[in-house]
Amino acid sequence: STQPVRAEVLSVKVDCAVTSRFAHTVMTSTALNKANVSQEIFFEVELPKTAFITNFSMEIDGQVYVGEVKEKETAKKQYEKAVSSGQTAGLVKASGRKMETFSVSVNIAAESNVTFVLTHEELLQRKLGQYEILTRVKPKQLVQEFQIVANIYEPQGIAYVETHATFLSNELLPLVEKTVTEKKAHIAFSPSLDQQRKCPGCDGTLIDGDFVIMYDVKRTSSLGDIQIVNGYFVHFFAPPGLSRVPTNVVFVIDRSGSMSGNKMHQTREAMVAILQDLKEDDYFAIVPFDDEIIWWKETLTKATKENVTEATEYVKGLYASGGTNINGALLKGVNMLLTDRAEKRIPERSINMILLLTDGMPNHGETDPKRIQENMASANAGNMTLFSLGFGNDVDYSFLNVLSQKNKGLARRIFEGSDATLQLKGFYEEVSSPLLSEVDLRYPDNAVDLLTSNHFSQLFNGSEIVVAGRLADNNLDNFLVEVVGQGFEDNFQVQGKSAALDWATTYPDEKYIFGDFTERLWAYLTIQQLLEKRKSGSSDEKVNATAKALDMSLRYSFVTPLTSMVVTKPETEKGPDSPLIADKLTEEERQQAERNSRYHHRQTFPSYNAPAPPSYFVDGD
Amino acid sequence: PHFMIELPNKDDALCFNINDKPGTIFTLVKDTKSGILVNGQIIGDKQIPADGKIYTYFWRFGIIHRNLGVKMEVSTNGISVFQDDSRLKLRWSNTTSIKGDGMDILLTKDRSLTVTLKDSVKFVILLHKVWKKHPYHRDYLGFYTLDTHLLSPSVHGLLGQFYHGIEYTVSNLRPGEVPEKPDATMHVKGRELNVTRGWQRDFRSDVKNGENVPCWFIHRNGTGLIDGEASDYIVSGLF
Repeated sequence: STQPVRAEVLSVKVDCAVTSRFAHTVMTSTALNKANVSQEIFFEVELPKTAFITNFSMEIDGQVYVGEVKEKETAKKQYEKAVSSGQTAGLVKASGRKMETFSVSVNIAAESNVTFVLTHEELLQRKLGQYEILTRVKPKQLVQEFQIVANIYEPQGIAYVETHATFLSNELLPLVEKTVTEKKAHIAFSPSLDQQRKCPGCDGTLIDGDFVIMYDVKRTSSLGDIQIVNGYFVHFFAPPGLSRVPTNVVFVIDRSGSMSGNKMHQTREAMVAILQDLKEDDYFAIVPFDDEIIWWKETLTKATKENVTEATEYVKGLYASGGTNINGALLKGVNMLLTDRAEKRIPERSINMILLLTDGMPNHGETDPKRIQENMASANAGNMTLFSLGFGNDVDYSFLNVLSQKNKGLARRIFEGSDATLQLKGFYEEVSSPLLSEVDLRYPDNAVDLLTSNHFSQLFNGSEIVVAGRLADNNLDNFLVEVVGQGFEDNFQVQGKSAALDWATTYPDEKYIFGDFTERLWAYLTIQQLLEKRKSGSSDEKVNATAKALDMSLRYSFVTPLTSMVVTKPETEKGPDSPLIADKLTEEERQQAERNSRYHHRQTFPSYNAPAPPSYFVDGD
Repeated sequence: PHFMIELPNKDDALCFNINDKPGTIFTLVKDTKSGILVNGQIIGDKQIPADGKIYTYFWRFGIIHRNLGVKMEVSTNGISVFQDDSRLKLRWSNTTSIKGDGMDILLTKDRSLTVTLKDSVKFVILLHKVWKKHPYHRDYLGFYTLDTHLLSPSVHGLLGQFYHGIEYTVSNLRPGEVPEKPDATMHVKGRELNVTRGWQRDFRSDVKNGENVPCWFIHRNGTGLIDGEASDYIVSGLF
């Protein structure tokens, strides 16, 4: 949004091009300073937290000021003086659960225009069977030219496209233009000034909220879809028609004192819902813990209706008190799965997983996070997957993230709020339907290099595996691909040849879309994986991963946690302006921002704000 | 001094006052497992004010981290840090930050001292400066624990006993002595207590005016809420 005082927003445009799941979004806004004195004009937009900013520019009086991506440390050193005196302004801030805000302001002369352009890119992730493009728009005033345009190019074929927006009333609904052909979708929303008005004759705008596009692609091949463009390839693997593999899941539930109140209540509710979702061929166990570790039953239990009913009553009775022995509880879970597997109490072809739900750091038994991570990884020895759900703002997310990554899984933050139960259940839905385990995507060694990860512990129903790489031979336009994995009844194995896509034939009416998208997709994916590795790898791996990720972030101009975008504002009469620095926030920084904002929001009772961390103090009046 | 136990996951807070003779030393935090001890000494006003009530405040804290070999004395006059054989004196009139062996200190001039003791606890001591010629009041201190999750479950003391949460319910809300402060019945630790809705101030964001935090006030020096009686927490020395 552009929010000037006595300034007019001439245009706001969001132009998103998705090519094979890789989204390239350009947000452009032009404003006119109508005042007869110079004034500060603000540009504030929100972008998905999974996106990397790649470009930013401001055009003032025909002069273009471009942001430059630099190594974070170099940028900091370069502007150390300004940073230490608090003159620079961080341009990126956390905003809600899915987004972050980019904001900049610049002094504009009287009667002058300014145009801001922000570009970001991301690889859309398939979750629960669809991709989502989220655009948050808050122009705050009527805009002469307002436009959201998305063009989706999916050579695999588009299965469906749906749109919805939180601000779309019945009057605005028909304004969303949607054209879907076999391999291309065009979505446009461009309300006139009058259509933006909250009421006839008033200045308020209706446009305020999320505009969401959801779509999926067609899937016919068991091998998946391989695209070769300009010397890089990408392989999307989510074959149709696979049966779900039964799961053996141990729910390890923190019921320590800090979980009391809402968290425990929401955990009970979520567990009741999750238990109903278990399939009859699943096996499950429940291990609640505080400083003591207890269990519902000594072994895993088949998810029959009777057992689920009994377990439901059990979880309803969980209450919170005591300390937190995460180490002991996890080891108990591992032990149950290993023993039951050894004694053949669970099906041979089934997937083992532990779902840890906790809100905090251990303070009983083994309390050293590093040692807990080591203990778990060594007890597990690759036999099961650990998913961790970190509840609330106070949770040490990075501890849980590394803990899970070392055990083939992942961590997710559960945000405290009225929908926490849904978040918990939603996460379980994502991971509870494995279709394949130990999936390997193989390519000829001599044909490809710089491959992203090509081994995956699981493929979940509704998700997708993506592997990208560079072709060793630029002229190669097909090569042999093989995928192997373990399915429900049989081993899964497919082989096939890939073929380079002729974009001119597939999209004859399109001029150049953005030809290097496969290379940028590969770079994005590689950087993401390197950034993960620098958290959970060995110390050598961490150093190498950091160096590589930094090098690629700079080469492809991505603002990642290792780089910053430095924006130098034009000089004013008062002298040169301080530089502005756009950083990529890490999950920990987002968490910190939320903690701070919640602390400042606490005021009234009863409060419906999300809770802040507990505090204990003594003072005088 | 007023004690405040904020329980954000309940959207609630508990508070109580503890007063005693000036000079009394109370144990605020004691965790024998991690070797942490925080004691505080109260001080009274310069003279008994016209309303005849004696108000007391903390003016001196003694902090020990046995495992790190750290001993600190923080008073309204200054700060002394002892670690092994070294001794460091800091004045409230300076801003400084020190990264020590297992301990970080951030002193903000005439305002606050933030101390992080490795793998155990993080706290802030606020300095309340009072006009020197004030007829009654003197400078005093506030003690705020910021991060306690690494302390052991056996941590105790007037503040420490609450670090791992407390279970209670409040019912039977009824009019109190003043309309904006209703009374209620609190069920805690198997007892029923008469409590009053009120508020106390948190001075972290605004050291001068504080921020009102609504809380259930437990009468008679927190009796029934705290383990034992307030007098059980009295000790003879700061360390």
